Amino acid sequence: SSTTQVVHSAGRRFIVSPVPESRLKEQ
Amino acid sequence: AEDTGVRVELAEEDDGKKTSIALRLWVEDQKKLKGKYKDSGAIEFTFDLEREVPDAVAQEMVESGFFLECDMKLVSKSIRDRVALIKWHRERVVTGGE
Repeated sequence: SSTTQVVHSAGRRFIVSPVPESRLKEQ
Repeated sequence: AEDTGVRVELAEEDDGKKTSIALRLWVEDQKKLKGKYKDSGAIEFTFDLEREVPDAVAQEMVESGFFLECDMKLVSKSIRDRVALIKWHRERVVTGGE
């Protein structure tokens, strides 16, 4: 999948995944 | 809450008990951001409602390259609003109801 993980030096994990189209505001 | 262009929602169901809760943040309206934003998607993270402050998480997001320093306050405010809502909801459930 296109999910990635970023770990900050303080230890927190950020899991990044695509935002579904339906959750984005019309531009 | 004010529309910051940055959405923060619960990434899991709130059982009202755990202090650490998963949140998901994404940019809904890039025009609200001051800095150039690299569209990386929705960022999921856990937040400790008792021990952590939104500013610290926003700072870590900046340091991790998700946002620029100039948008830190906006990101922090978005998290703070959501956290306040979660806490308000929990208090209402505890003091109201049964």
